[in-house]
Amino acid sequence: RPVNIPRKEKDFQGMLEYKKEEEPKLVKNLILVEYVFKLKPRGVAVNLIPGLPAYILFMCVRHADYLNDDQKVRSLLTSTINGIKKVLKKRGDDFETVSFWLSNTCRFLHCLKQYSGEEGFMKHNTPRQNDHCLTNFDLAEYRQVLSDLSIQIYQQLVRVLENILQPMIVSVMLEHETIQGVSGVKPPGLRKRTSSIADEGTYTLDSIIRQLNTFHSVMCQHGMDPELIKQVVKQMFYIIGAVTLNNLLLRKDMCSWSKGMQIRYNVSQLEEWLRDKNLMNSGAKETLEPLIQAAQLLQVKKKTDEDAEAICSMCNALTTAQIVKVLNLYTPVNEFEERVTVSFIRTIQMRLRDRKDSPQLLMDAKHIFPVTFPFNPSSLALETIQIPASLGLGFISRV
Amino acid sequence: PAQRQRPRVLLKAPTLAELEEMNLSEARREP
Repeated sequence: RPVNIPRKEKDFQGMLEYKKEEEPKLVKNLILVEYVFKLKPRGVAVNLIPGLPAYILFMCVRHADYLNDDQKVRSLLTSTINGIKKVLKKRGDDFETVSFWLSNTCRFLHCLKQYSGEEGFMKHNTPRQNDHCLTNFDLAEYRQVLSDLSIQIYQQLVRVLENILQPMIVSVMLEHETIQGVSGVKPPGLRKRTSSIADEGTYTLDSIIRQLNTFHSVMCQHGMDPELIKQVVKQMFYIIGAVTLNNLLLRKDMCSWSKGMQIRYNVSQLEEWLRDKNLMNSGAKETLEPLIQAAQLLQVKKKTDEDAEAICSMCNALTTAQIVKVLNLYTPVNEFEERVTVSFIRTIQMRLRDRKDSPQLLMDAKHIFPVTFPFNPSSLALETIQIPASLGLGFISRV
Repeated sequence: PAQRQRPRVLLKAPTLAELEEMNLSEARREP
């Protein structure tokens, strides 16, 4: 065993050396592990640098580049990509695992750019970081592969969070009544639906807020790029809005003045969550606009020509089919409310006939917004990075 | 300081689909 002589950090060049035959072990211990246990031994969170696996991999790439060993670089990059794909195949339904590898794949991609030697990516580098740029190889094609892989992982993350949120949405956003007494009277002749996944009361607004908090804190702990977190949150809000609106459009018992009130309250709580997390500029709130307008439509007066005009200018995020459907389903729950007359609905249809909107009634709840990974260089100095013993990488050495 | 040169050798990379295919054929070869 080599004697471990302490060295000053400035002596290190931010590279990691390993033998070619140790590559499978490196990939196994760094990628194909259950990070949940590695990062949190005995339930205690260890303060590891977010993106540490990505930095370690990049420092290994740097050493292979320094050796001018193209086979070693190629082999490591291929094994890395295959390893990440393997983990995601095995644990692809686990939010923490997918978030962890999305964060690390993006960080690895940013490292390949930041240290590529291309001027456009070096603007924020320190002189020392510029010294750490790759010297022999241009890895632009591998950057493209990692970007494609990041898109795949992002889509997988969206499916995972969708599976978790889906059973909660209708219960929380439509069925559960947070505002007590608003709809004390049930519409006559309407039976309570029993086909919902969760019984009424199983999930509350608090459940979904707690779930959003969990998603957000996991992504932050993994050091996911803030711009990427915004895109995930926007996608989550889109799913919540689309699933809620689609159910409202299919359920007569959800189309009442008081449900409009309840939905607006729920939406305000989601907005409050965005404000609290400083995510108001994520575009998430805007994805709720069709739902907000549907809730308003349930609450406004629906009688005169002036009402029809107001509705047409207010509901610009709803299609004509959706507006007409809500008006048709609208059910008064007490003597102060009235059914919407057929002639009022005709007036609305006449006013909207020139609109070139889609005939679609339901929103595409499976739609995924295109994702981007804006370059986010790191100020971390590679030469200061130390590898915790818990990672089991004692066979690689700092150079 | 000397002007840093851009890395010279472009390493050709397989696409994700090609990687998948390579892995599949490798798996098929294994008993």
